[in-house]
Amino acid sequence: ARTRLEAVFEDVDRHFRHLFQRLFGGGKAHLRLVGMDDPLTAGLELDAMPPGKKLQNIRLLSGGEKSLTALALVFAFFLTQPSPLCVLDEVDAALDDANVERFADLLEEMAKETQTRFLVVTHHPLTMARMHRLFGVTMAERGVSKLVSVAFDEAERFKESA
Amino acid sequence: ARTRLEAVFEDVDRHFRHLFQRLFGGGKAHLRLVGMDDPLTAGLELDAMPPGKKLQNIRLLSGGEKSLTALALVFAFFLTQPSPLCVLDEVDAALDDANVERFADLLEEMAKETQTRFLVVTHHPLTMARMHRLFGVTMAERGVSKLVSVAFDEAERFKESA
Amino acid sequence: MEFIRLRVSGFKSFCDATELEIGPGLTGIVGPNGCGKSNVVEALRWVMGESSAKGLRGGEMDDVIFGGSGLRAPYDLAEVALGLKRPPVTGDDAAIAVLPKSEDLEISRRIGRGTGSLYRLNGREVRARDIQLLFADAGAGSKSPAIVGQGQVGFIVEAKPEERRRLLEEAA
Amino acid sequence: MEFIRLRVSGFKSFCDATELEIGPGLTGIVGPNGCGKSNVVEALRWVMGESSAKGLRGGEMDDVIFGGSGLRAPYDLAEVALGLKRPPVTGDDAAIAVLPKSEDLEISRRIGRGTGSLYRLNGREVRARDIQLLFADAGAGSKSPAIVGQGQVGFIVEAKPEERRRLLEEAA
Ligand SMILES: Nc1ncnc2c1ncn2[C@@H]1O[C@H](COP(=O)(O)OP(=O)(O)OP(=O)(O)O)[C@@H](O)[C@H]1O
Ligand SMILES: Nc1ncnc2c1ncn2[C@@H]1O[C@H](COP(=O)(O)OP(=O)(O)OP(=O)(O)O)[C@@H](O)[C@H]1O
Ligand SMILES: [Mg+2]
Ligand SMILES: [Mg+2]
Repeated sequence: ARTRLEAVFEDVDRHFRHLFQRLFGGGKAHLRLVGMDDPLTAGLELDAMPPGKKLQNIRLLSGGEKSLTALALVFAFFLTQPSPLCVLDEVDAALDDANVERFADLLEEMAKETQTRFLVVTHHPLTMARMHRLFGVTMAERGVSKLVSVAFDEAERFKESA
Repeated sequence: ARTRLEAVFEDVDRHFRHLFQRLFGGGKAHLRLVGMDDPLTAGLELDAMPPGKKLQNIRLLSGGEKSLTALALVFAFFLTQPSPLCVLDEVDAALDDANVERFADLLEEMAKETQTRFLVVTHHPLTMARMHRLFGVTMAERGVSKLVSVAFDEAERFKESA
Repeated sequence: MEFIRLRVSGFKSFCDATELEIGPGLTGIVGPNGCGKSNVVEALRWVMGESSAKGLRGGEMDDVIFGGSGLRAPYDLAEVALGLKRPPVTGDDAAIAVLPKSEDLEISRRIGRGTGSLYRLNGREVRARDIQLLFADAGAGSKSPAIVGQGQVGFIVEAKPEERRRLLEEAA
Repeated sequence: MEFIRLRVSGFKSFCDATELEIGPGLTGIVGPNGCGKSNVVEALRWVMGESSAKGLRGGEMDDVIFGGSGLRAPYDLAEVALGLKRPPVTGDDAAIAVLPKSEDLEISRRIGRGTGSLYRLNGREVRARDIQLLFADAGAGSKSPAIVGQGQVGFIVEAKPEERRRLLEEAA
């Protein structure tokens, strides 16, 4: 069991280092297995250093930096054990425009390289623009939801509350 | 002590009902004091019903509805006991464009009616546009923050990561 | 395994039957606050075997049944169906006896008020356990790190080291 | 009481002294992810008497001192000063003996690595308690519901009823 866990750890860590640099455009990050002498309490630690900053406790990361670091880790797990489906519910809410673009670049690449299907819930126009298709959820009748396929030029209209 | 708490409760509740309807453009909400027989464990409950929906457990509210309901309550406390300063750090992150406009309308009105000074951290262009002045935080030197006053036409440039 | 379509009826705010096509690549889900986007994500997790009502923002599992609106009365039944495509059956796959030979699968979960949930696989009744196993083998369970709920993205960074290890074990 | 300016130096990512003017009405604070916007909010809460390091995303209070960057060495000192204007002193106000008669107040808090915090009010050393009382009376303390931190807006809705009652008591 241990060697298997360690093998998976090495895979996830390799992907995490690479994805962190892609999403931050630089910097360094890695994973650490701590307390391995007792596998039942062992833990997975995370060190992250955005570009130009010093290595610090990850709790000091900003809201947006935390989201990007977390996305790098989610995708690292994902690349290690591909899943047929990935669902992301407003993961871009804390990101500024430049980071939304980097996030969307990565999504497009993941969609090309894997067979995975992605469902991405978002309010962000930059993320919407990169989707291959859009579904709108409407409440034409208040309190009652319906799903409709939406053309890209209609998307702007969809964002608005009734 | 009790009558004082109940008097404040009535004020906050009155403001909350009114602000909820302003922010949601309709619907109903109110506060309830529960367990008042033992003031040490008494609690403040919240019922909220967005327009066209049924009254439900507030946990079922969506991300954006939860932010708006919370803002109505924060401002209700605020109107009951005015404070010289109000700081809001990305409270508009989960809101769609129409709700950002309603939130910004309310902010403008609060700024007119009270002497309170507001500091509003935001990435949302619609919120930025309503500010009376803008300060940008730059990291021209990576890892080192500086505060600079920003003209409105420069604000777009400020949003971008280096 | 490929996810093809999700049909929702009577689940949360989706009282009338409605369908989401899950095409290859990137499908965006958009709409104003409170319109039902996160409810779609929860419908997906529910049909895949989610057993915690709290994990679906409810108090008890009946909270997922349409509770009525300003104009409509509450429903008593909710059903979510998931259309999948599977690669042709090989030797060891057959070990999961419940899997039919065909490549098209339809998994559905139905709940009646006060009467509990019922799962079906291509029309035949199966246990929750079989469904959870089916998805876990494909690396896509309702608790998989590949499903990130609203407000949850920072969770992995804020979690305790032991909680993160558990994600590693799931991937192992 | 009016808040006029905030001067930050050596606090978190603000190593060089820099100043925010707090004008009447709405002041927006903008900038890319990780540039230091929330650090400004924390500087404000810190000078107003925040006593929990965890509430400032740190492990211990020394974590608020500039810890260095790719190019700069760590600092050993952090200071935040807050400029205020007070309405002219009336009878009962004078009861807070520490308050000077003048209308312009400057409150500052300084911390040295390993040596703890020091508060000053118009240059004279005061206790943390005096500062916390000063702001509590004006309805603006570091824990006031009028300061909503990042990601905290939903807290009031998710909190337990007893926790919300405490907010009511603060306003009473
Ligand atoms: N059992 C139910 N019956 C009817 N309506 C329900 C039920 N459960 C939840 N809802 C409604 O669904 C709405 C929430 O939907 P959801 O959380 O999916 O919104 P959303 O589109 O994700 O919005 P946001 O962009 O704000 O996150 C609530 O307003 C709630 O009233
Ligand atoms: N003591 C310290 N010394 C140096 N830098 C620090 C210190 N404490 C925090 N930081 C840095 O401050 C940055 C976080 O800043 P902050 O949280 O204010 O960003 P923000 O502008 O709010 O971003 P976002 O828009 O993502 O919320 C982190 O990158 C962290 O490295
Ligand atoms: Mg949602
Ligand atoms: Mg921030």
